[in-house]
Amino acid sequence: ECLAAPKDEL
Amino acid sequence: MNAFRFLGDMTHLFSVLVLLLKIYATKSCSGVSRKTQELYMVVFLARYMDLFTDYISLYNSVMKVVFITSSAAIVWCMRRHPQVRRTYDKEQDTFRHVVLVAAAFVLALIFNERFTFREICWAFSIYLEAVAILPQLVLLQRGRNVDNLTGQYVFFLGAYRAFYILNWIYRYFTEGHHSRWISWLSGLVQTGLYADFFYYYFLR
Repeated sequence: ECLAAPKDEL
Repeated sequence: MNAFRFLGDMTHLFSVLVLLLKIYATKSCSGVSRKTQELYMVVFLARYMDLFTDYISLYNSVMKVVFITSSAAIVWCMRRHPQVRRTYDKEQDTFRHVVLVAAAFVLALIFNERFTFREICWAFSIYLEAVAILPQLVLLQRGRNVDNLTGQYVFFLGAYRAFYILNWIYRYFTEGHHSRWISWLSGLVQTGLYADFFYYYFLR
């Protein structure tokens, strides 16, 4: 499943 | 947080500190592309606008503030500081960086994870960051004398994204298969652009 990448990176 | 990502963030932070040191210590920005610095400021503003809405961690928020303020400070110095602005070689820094902004924006409208304001701004910032170094690389190739600090600045900037690629590989194997194709492709392009610089940097 193509989950959206978490935006926890800088 | 994994070691690759932390190393990447520290290398990125270090590159900004090296540039700030160069400008502050020598009161000169010769050899530095103001256009690249303006692009980086746009990258950080577009990517970190969730600074006030989503709290991820103290580290994440502090680093976002540091990157936004340091890039703004460098652009301010190169535009307004009476001594520094005189050393900016305007006629050398000729890359039409508006083209890069427009291209990244169009790409973000077409290729994004969700057609929302936040996601389009995020994709725009990722695409723009991949090419933001171009004016600086062109300036380096034009100028014979690459002073050490500017060379180190570009080197650390290239190394940081290489660490991030290792971070994505690590996360791919440990956290499941998120779709990171935007980051992957842009990160590879970004690191690839530095390849020839690294080649000459180590040969010199």
